[in-house]
Amino acid sequence: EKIIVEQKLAVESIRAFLKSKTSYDVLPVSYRLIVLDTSLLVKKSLNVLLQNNIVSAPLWDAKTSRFAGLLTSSDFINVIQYYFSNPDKFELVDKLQLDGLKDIERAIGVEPPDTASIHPSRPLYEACIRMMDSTSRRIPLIDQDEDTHREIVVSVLTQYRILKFVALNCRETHFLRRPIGELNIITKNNVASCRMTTPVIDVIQLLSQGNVASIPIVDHEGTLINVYEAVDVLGLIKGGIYNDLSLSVGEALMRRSDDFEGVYTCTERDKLSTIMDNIRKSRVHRFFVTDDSGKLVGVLTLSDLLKYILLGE
Amino acid sequence: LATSSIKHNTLCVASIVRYKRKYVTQILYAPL
Amino acid sequence: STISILPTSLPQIHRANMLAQGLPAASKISPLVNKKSKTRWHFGIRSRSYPLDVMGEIYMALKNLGAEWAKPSEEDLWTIRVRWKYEVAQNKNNEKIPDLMKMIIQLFQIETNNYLVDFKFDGWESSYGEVSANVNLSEDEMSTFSAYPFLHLTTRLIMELAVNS
Repeated sequence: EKIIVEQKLAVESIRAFLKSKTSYDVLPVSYRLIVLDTSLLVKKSLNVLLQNNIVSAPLWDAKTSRFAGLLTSSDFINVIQYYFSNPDKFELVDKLQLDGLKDIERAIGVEPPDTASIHPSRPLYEACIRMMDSTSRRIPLIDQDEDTHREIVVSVLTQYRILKFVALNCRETHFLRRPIGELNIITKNNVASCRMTTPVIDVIQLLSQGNVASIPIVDHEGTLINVYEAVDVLGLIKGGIYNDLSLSVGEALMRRSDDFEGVYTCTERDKLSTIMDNIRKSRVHRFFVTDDSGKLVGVLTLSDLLKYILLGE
Repeated sequence: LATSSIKHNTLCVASIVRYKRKYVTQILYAPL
Repeated sequence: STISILPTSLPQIHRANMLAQGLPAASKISPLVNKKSKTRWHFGIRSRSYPLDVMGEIYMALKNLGAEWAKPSEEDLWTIRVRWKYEVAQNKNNEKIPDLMKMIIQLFQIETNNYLVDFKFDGWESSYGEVSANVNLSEDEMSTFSAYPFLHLTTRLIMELAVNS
């Protein structure tokens, strides 16, 4: 009973913290913002992302002198899917510019990502709510240039950065001591999964159709072995392997660089306080929940965590 | 203006700008 | 806590498992080398050409790009005050925005035979005369400045210089 009350109070005070801070407060004192000109070739933009060890960047259209949305791994997934259905269009894909990505979305019939944005001085709580509604995992912070009244992308906030900010600044996270299995925040039903031998193109379809950022790989007994993530697609394209899409997902995972930290797992007995501890200490983007024999039970994403903190209890 | 050497026919320029009390290095990659 | 890292998901272990299965493709695929090539930054652009040649090339490039400049004063031949009309596709609500960007281009000598061309943003003007008076903005507002139009024009100028030379 004590733990339940403590958790409820802790969540409320973390919520109050998120309402008392602005997105601007999350920004480091000094930071870089990498922006890509929309006339850049898609394959060149891939080099820029990989070179800078980032997976997304805002786009800037010099013709209108405005920002033109965000480049994310979903764009590269769209290009792979387009190419897979139009293998004769290699030339077009090779010469594709960033301002051509909209046509690719239309050609394969996917919804353009609804990138909500927010002013940096609005409460952090509002940015989280806006991000959740737009089912995107990142939100551009937009202000106006005082002379030209043109938009400025001040930065892009991600769920990861916000949770890290909470984990680093809210002592109350230590009082979140209820097991996550009791909180009804784990996604258990219809978690799309695949086998090590599944063709990587099928896994990419699962990522796209489910609008998820990772697909667990299980063996014939349902034991979790690995995970294919949306960001792995960048390495696939970089290697030019996307014209050999018959590769199995196991073979495609060989592209992963050696500094990949590995897949985080937990069980339903783990507490949010330990989950937040891990977020504080490492670059973890999701937790796969397994039972004691390692069988996949479900997944706890940063969206699930954020939703619980904002609206749970 | 800060510039970096041209790689893969791509230009990279940057400016450090103050935004309120923080500093943003705004970096632009454009095709040569 | 039962939080842990799945051993079979570590790249080295995954690769060993895949190779153990003797799949033909597996041996062909090498891991992506995440070269953290730190971007090396320089101030402006460097030149070893003769100073007057550098200035000539810059004026030529500015002319080709349709920019204009103030007549240089006798005592300072190495500074160019540029004004550059920034044509933007007129946006929907047709709001009048300042369209003349001012830039200062200056040649510095680093050491003998080593020069540096520096580009500095110098504010906006409007080609229709009205100068955007921002007197009432507080200190904070005054600092919301987007460098991207300035960065875009410098890339155009650098490309013109690269192409010409």
